[in-house]
Amino acid sequence: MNIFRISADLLHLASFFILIFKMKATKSCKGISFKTQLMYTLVFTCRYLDLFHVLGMMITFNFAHITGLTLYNTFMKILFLAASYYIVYLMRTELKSTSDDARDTFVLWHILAPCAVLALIFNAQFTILEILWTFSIYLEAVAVMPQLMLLIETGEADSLSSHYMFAVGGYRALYLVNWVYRYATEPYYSNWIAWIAGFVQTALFGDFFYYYFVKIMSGDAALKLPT
Amino acid sequence: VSPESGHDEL
Repeated sequence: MNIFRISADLLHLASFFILIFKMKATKSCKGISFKTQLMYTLVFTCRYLDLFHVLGMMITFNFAHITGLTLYNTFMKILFLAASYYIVYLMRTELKSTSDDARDTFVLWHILAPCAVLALIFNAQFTILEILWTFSIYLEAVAVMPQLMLLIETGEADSLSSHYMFAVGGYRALYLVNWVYRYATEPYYSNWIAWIAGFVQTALFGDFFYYYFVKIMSGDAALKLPT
Repeated sequence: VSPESGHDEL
């Protein structure tokens, strides 16, 4: 565990709270892609299946392999799952009337199918858990596509949405730094699958980061994209 | 063995 990893997880956690705060404060989910949020619930569901194993060990008081890191990871996994499902729940119940589904036009199987095929071919182990974990890594890298398309179509984002996107995009960039740090300081095998996917994921936010920093520099309230 | 199926990150 290192400072880059901890700050990455906290930035990721912040992204959930920014989005939930924005949806609750404005009582609206306008400009937020439901499809991207749905993809994130699928990402965490496929990635954190080992939760059942860890929780099973805890309720049977088998603490032999439970380390502090495992506790931290378990706590964060539960938080991430709860937050992402809550967001999807909010968008389909309380805030359904404000949903932007008409403009949320990205075709999901364009990312689901390639990720599933890639996970079956390029994985570390051909086991259900590992293939689902790998699928979640690939899917998370492109899950932001529907949101980016919606943002481009809208042409601009209010400040909270842009801070949300910065947090979601920034956390994986910090994970890349964490991997470099671990590679340099630990006998750590660099998981090239997570590396490449993490790099693609961060790159996808690239032009968004550019407009975000331009907005910060120019002190604009809303993020403007070239229409 | 770590109960987290070999992945110790989120």
